[in-house]
Amino acid sequence: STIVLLFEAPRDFKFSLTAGQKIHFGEPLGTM
Amino acid sequence: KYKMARMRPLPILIATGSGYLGYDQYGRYKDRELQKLGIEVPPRVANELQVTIYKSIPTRLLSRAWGRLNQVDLPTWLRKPIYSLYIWTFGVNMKEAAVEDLQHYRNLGEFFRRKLKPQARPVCDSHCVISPADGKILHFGRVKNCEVEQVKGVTYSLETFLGPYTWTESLDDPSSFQDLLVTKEGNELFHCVVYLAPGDYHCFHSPTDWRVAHRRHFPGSLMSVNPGVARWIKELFCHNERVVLSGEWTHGFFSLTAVGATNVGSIRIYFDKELRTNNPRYNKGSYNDLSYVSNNNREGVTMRKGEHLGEFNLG
Repeated sequence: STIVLLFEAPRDFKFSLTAGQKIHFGEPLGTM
Repeated sequence: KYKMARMRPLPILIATGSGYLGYDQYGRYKDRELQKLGIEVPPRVANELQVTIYKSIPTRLLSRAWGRLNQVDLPTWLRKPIYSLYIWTFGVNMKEAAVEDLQHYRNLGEFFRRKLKPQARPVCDSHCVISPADGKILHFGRVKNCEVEQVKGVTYSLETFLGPYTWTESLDDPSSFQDLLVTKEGNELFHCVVYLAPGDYHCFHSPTDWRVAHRRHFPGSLMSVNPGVARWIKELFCHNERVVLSGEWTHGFFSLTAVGATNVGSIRIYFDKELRTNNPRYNKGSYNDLSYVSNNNREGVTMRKGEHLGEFNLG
């Protein structure tokens, strides 16, 4: 199964992720 | 003619099948050679016929049968071996489970819905958006030209995925569907795809503080969504059964979509008792809407970051 988040945010929003990485619920996705 | 009639179909099938596989493998070999030379090769996506053949597999029926099977209570003596095999196969970490005793789970469906110890997943306070679930980050980034990437290089249409923009009045006349969604000047649209593997914890939580105003349920196929298939079937997430929750967060539009898959055909949203997924009968391409905003509840459903939101179930 998959969860897709789609959201608007200020242009300077940055993901702090790498494609393919494992992630746990509760961990940050990104910062403004 | 007589000779032709005498020929057995099986050898013909084997010959054509292996010929096709050989051709496909040679193409993949060529792609790998090009990639070794540092040449970016676009992913090989399935053609129309392959998608049609794949979609013709009765995945919903298989999924419901799989779900029925996993609702059968196991005898106590069989629980440990069965669940240990599942734990070993999918790398489940039972130390994080709220109940570690395998005898506690009457069937695999219950085991699949296991909860975690509260302290196992601390919710990050210093960031406004968190991962809603355990899993693997398939893809993320800025949405461009109304196309969202399911994996690098393979996209799907934003409007097909979310359906027509009818869940709220739109005041201005936007140039594109994407502009409809972005409500504030200077904002952009971002997306993130989290793939939950069979051994992962399969409940999901609110990724931020937001108000959920609307739910749109798309019945659909239940093709596998593992990364290999996501690289192969374009628009995969638009074919599959999914539940789109949309609303607002501090920066404007926010949506979370749970997409089902073959072994995980059912989606539950804890505050939405009416939602029924993976039903035997549905009209292709249909969807059904439910607004959580009513006269005596103008806000919709308020969700705090990290709050329990829903779960995927087997079958």
